[in-house]
Amino acid sequence: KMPDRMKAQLESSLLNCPDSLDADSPHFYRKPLSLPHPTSIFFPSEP
Amino acid sequence: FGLKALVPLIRQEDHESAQTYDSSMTLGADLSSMLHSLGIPRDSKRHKVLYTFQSPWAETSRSEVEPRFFIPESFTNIPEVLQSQSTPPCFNSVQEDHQRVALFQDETLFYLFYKHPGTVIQELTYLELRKRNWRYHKTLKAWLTKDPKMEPAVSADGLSERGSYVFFDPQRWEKCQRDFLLFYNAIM
Amino acid sequence: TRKERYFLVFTEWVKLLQRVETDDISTLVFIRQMMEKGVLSNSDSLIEFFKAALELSVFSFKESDPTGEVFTTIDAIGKLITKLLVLQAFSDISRSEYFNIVLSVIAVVFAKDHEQKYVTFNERPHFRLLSNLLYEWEVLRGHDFIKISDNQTRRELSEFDQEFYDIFSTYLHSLQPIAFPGFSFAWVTLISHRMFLPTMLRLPKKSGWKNLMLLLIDLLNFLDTYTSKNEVSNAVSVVYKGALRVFLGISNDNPEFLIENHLEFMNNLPPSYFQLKNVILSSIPKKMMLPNPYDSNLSMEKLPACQELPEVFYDPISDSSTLKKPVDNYLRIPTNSLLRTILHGIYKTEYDIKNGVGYDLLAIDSNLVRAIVLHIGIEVGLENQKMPYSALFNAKSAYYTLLFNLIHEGTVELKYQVVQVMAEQLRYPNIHTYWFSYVLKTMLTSKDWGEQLVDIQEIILRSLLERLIVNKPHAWGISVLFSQIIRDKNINLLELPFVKNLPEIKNILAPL
Repeated sequence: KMPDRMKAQLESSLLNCPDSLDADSPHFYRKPLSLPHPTSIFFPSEP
Repeated sequence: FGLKALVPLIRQEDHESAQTYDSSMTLGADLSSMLHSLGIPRDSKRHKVLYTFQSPWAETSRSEVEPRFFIPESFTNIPEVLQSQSTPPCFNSVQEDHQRVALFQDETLFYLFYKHPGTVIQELTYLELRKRNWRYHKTLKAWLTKDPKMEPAVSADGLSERGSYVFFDPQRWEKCQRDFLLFYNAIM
Repeated sequence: TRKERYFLVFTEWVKLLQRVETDDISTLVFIRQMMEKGVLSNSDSLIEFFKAALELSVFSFKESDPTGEVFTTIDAIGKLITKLLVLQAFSDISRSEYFNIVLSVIAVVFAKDHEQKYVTFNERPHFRLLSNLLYEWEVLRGHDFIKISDNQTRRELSEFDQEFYDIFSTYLHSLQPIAFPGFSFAWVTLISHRMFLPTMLRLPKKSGWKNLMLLLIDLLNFLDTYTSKNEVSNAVSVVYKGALRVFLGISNDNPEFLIENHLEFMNNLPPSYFQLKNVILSSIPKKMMLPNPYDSNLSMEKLPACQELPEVFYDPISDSSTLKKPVDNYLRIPTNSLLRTILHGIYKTEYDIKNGVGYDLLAIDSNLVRAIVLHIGIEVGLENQKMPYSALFNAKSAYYTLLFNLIHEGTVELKYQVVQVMAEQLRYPNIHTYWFSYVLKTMLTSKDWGEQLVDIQEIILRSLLERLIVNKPHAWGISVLFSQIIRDKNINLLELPFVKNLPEIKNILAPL
């Protein structure tokens, strides 16, 4: 029988289960391709 | 150890409680959806799936993960690419860099436009695409150009035209032809 | 305190990586300064520094805004660890010692966090760090470390590559779910990580297989311990589904790993996991095309593949086992005294609690029975290359009589164990599948059983049916044997007494 403490830990592990983004490549600084520049408000603002 | 032991597995009890075994482990489940989520088989050939394995559970495989890849040395130190000292080149001034941008093909311009918002390169690609008769649609947030094969019909009030246009779809990353009613004030 | 000073140094490192690219010269200068100023000058300061950096990273993960970049500090540590793996001269300590020190600090900080925080423990930062180490190393080792310009270092790293995975998998083994249940889902994700599992499967000379087996057996042991008969907790059944998906991936990419290690897997598989058992035993060699198992004029005798020896990753009945001698002697000269020795040697000293289908405990050592049966199969396979068909496919051969006598003289449990393990050998076309299907078919209608015949027939049928009533995949050898039995004129299954009084079974067999 799984002890209650262990059961609780297993449940919390299920809740925090890493997803594929956690396993993705680490993010580091990348030299920007170009400097910030005021572009039209209609342009997409998120990559 | 005889056949009688298998009877509880075979007789699918209607109420869960009588279920002596968790049937998902004994009789198991139809694996086709699990195999499909793994990308097996993708086509007749057998492809390796573990190199791009996102997670043991389909539910947490929310996004593609960067697979193992290798950038050959020859791809990183290309001297003088686009007359730039450093690789990859950088674009920091509209005056000096716009002629370099003219060397890119359309898809590269679209990529730079969507990938680097709010930067000089987005401005440069905008200018270059306009030069190539593409127009940016403010509400669709997509680029379109006239389908050279046919002339659109301008509306009586002169505020719009109906015709066939080529759009660049950034979701599917391809150009597609559409019949469309274009309002002149919707494009930049 | 010194610890706070280490916090500051580490924070500087994190900020540096947010301003320059990771291969920028300033990162090397920073590391050199850490060495010269005593932050990383010896093992003690190395341990203290990493302990401080790790605690700060785990803390900052918890404090940071979940929608933002939660892993900035964790990613920075991973980068520092791998840079030091490459850059250090490793004069006073070796690369392996350094990597062991770093991983043991990671394990200590992890264990403390896991125990102290109890249910509020969050596995993600610890997962991310280990995942990053796999990622960074994978990037480094591409094309045999071609990114490393210095030849001496490149050669050292290439030699160290296998050790990297040995050491890494050893630490994963110590973090297994039975030991750290709060890390279970991260752990299953790590052992199937795209930068770990395929690499362990394909390291030169299968050098990653032993440790990979260890980890997969850890997973099966965890499942076996907590899969109880009438109720399986939701979390455990999710772990099971993850395990099933991992095994399907392995079976697709590297079936030979499951083929050559099937004995170890069967020894550790929870007995009620019929579908996972089928997945493992249904693996077929990559290039092999399977003939249709239901084809009525299919005969294993005519299949050249059925003469091939299946690869086995190790000899099942190792010299250390007390029974290797009596078994080998019996195969040479069958005597009753040897048989008695074997029969006495396979009982366990205490009951084995098993969540079996139809039984709760075993008195006989199933691993030993499995080893003996497979050992006999291996011997037959070797003999088959020298001796004529009639010598081996013969109910008078020592190989057959040993199995026959173990069943005949054994308790009903032993009968079941031997038959079930023989059924496990019915896999893709090879000499084991061929010979054991000959043995089972012969035993099914052999008059030598006397009044035991009906019992043996029931046990054989049960061992086959339990593998076929399950959702696919089905092992090729099982399907072939069963369809041959259905067509066999010498036996009418529906007339058998134990079928007659079990309508559920009869309903399955009648249409077939």
